[in-house]
Amino acid sequence: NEFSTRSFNFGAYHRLETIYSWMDTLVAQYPKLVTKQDIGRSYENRPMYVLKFSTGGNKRPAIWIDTGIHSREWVSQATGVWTANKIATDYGTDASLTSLLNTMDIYMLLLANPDGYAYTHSNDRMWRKTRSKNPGSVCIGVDPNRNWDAGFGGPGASNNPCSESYHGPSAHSEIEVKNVVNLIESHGNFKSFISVHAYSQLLMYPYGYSCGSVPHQPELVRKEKHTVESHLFLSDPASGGSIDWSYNLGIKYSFAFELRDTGRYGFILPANQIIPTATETWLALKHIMEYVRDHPY
Amino acid sequence: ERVFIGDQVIRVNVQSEEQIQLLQALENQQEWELDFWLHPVSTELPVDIRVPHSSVSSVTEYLIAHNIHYSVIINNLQELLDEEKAEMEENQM
Repeated sequence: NEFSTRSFNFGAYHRLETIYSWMDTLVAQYPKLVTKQDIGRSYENRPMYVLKFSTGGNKRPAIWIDTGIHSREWVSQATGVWTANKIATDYGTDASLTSLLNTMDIYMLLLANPDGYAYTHSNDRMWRKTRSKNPGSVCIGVDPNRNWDAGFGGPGASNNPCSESYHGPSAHSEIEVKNVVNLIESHGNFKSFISVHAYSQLLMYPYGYSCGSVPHQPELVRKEKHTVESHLFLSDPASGGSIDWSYNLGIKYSFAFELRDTGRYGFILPANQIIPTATETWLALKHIMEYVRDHPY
Repeated sequence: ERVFIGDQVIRVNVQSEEQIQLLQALENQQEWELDFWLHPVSTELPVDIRVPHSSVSSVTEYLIAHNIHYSVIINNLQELLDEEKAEMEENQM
């Protein structure tokens, strides 16, 4: 339905099928820069696609960005779409981004919870979790950001399948999580892992809730704080989170964003807020990516 | 399709550790089906809770009984969802 990326309305919320279709148009429009990788299937058998931005090389140092692991946080997925387009269109014109992509790859998972996202469009706009069945319970789904093998089942997670923060029966029990784990581990050269959420306009570093137990905490906080002024750092007591797992894996520059979605509207942020949100987020994302490029390890 | 007619989203500006514990107790209160958009973590951060229509009176009574002040930030969630849906249909056209 979308004839080209130029006719796509980035200031609107879209269904999963429309976003997947748009991804194909982006790949078609920038074939030398963008490819689409199938990383597996969701619980309900939907494909999961990663957009890979690369100018060549084999398993170059890479940056990971995922959006919308909590399905109702619609501005995250919408920001991901805008950002993917921004990367494609700015390559070759933005000197900093161009130099980054000449040495590093960027991987973007725009729909990290495809079943949940589809469900928010059809049955329950406030759905947050996956759609997997929980044996012995009438309640469906696992919080995919409590399901990672990092402090699994600890503070901030629930062992009740009916809870919005249910951690699941075991770490990586959710196929959507496992698909990402498989890709990151098999690649082996990710230098940054960024997970994009929405609500409270914050930037979080790994194990923030344990306040300082992360060896690189001073660098992760100090180096970003001065330039990412619109974002604060928060202690968020949530075990089993993706950035804790990625940090444990050795990916030092692991961050989670909470995009603006608060105040009067909650998760029902009006669509006219998508582009302002994405635009301000891009400045922060770009800053982190430049830091990753300039401080290899 | 699930509807949210009369569901409210309330905000509590937590004043003390005791209030945090009282709100954390609410998190484990399954029968009211509360959806915490912002969890009770510290006195520096607000707590946002989506309260189903059927639980509004119980929750407000609980808060008042424990002298916990709150404000309503969304009075009827379904109204916002209807606006969003209309906006999406317009965009689709």
